[in-house]
Amino acid sequence: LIKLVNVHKTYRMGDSIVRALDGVTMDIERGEIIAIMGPSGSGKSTLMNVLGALDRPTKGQYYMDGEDVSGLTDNELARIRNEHIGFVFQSFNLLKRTSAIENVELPLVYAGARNRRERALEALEQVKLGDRSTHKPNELSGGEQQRVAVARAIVTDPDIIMADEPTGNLDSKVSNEIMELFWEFNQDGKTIILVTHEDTIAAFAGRIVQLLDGKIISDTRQTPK
Amino acid sequence: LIKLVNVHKTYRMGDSIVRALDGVTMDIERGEIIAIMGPSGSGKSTLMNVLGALDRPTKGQYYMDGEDVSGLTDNELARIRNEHIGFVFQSFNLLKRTSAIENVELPLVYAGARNRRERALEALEQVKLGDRSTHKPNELSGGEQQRVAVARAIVTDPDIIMADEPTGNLDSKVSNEIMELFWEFNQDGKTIILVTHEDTIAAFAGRIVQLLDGKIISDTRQTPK
Ligand SMILES: Nc1ncnc2c1ncn2[C@@H]1O[C@H](COP(=O)(O)OP(=O)(O)OP(=O)(O)O)[C@@H](O)[C@H]1O
Ligand SMILES: Nc1ncnc2c1ncn2[C@@H]1O[C@H](COP(=O)(O)OP(=O)(O)OP(=O)(O)O)[C@@H](O)[C@H]1O
Ligand SMILES: [Mg+2]
Ligand SMILES: [Mg+2]
Repeated sequence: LIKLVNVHKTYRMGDSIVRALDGVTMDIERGEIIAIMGPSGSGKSTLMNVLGALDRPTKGQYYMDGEDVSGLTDNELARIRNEHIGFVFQSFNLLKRTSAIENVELPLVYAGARNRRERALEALEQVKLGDRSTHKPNELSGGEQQRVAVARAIVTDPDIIMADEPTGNLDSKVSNEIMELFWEFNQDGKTIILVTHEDTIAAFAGRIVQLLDGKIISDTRQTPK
Repeated sequence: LIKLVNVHKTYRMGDSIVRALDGVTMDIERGEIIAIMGPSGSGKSTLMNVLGALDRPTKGQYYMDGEDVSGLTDNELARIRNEHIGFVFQSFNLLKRTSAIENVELPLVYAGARNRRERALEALEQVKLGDRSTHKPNELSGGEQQRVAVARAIVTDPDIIMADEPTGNLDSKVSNEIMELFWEFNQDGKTIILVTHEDTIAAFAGRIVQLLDGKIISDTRQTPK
């Protein structure tokens, strides 16, 4: 489904270089649940942004369904994302002046889908926020904003869900509810790629990829849950 | 040191009412380490904002050192905060167009302190970010931004540190380093008030306050660590 070959992401800051990704090669099959782990600053979000086609590598190739995406325009990449990927950002990335339900409707607007309001409310109810749909992000708690971001990622029923630290601000009960939701999606054949620093969340995955200083230091399969 | 009496914080949204705090009474002694816990949306951040004099209650009294702060102007509250409290926000609240070191220097600028650059760099080194001092927030990982927020809270050497989910984006090694830092501050007689949903972090506290739907449902002392 997704193939990375020797991907590098390098930032030049004045006279120093930051190697956020320093040669990453990995294959992801359809229907996997993968947990990406590693210390703070090790390159997890940078890797997720490359996997989600939100950021282009400095070097190396990225194949989606066998096609090299480096040749695609930004518009074509946005269309692939909107049709196939649901992305949960570590910093939520909600529109500040817009209500929760309008934030969740946004991917449906881009896709030209119908029944947007109903589908958005259903996604909010799946993350237990049906009674906060009119609140703007600054009228929501941190964990509630995070759940709106999860609802926005699942509302288009995407093939692949990429979630960067989806439970960082949530208590264990709500965290479990979000993971159960992802688990159900996976039972329907969807691919789930998660970044987490919590072992209890990684336990849901069938595969754990450990990053350190922009490199994969281990990639192991395990029996989930 | 701090006393809350029957504090309420109520938001009116159209024709519905959100009772973020629904009658909270608590005393905090100098030198305590307190962990405030509870489900997502239970009122933890709202309580922290009232304790940090960042937000006024809708009803009820707030006493700092025996003085009722409701009679103070916003400027006087800002001065008390700058002189006595270091606050770590759940959403970091860093200035986006400013480097890490300039963000950490900011409280020292307000206080008219000397040796600002040196003290700011030292605070960044205490959270292991000495080599990222020139990065702006969008050039830092989530956990690195969180650590800049911690450095900014400790740089003025405040009597009281209030930290809202200070380790939500951090792996366990860096989380422990931040908690060890708070522990050292407490050994120096400083008061630490934390919001967390992680039991491993709450274990450092001598007292745990549990919130549910804006009310304190338990307030228990324990042996820390
Ligand atoms: N400005 C506001 N207007 C309306 N409702 C608000 C506002 N701010 C917060 N709320 C509501 O008040 C409740 C408490 O919010 P608060 O941020 O204190 O929760 P919390 O315990 O910190 O949650 P989390 O663990 O998710 O950060 C939430 O349900 C939230 O929706
Ligand atoms: N735009 C940028 N310019 C310079 N350096 C950057 C930039 N973005 C990220 N970095 C650096 O790249 C490294 C990897 O960042 P990344 O966000 O991928 O880490 P992470 O593993 O997600 O960390 P965390 O767990 O704290 O979220 C960090 O050390 C960060 O300082
Ligand atoms: Mg990250
Ligand atoms: Mg909160």
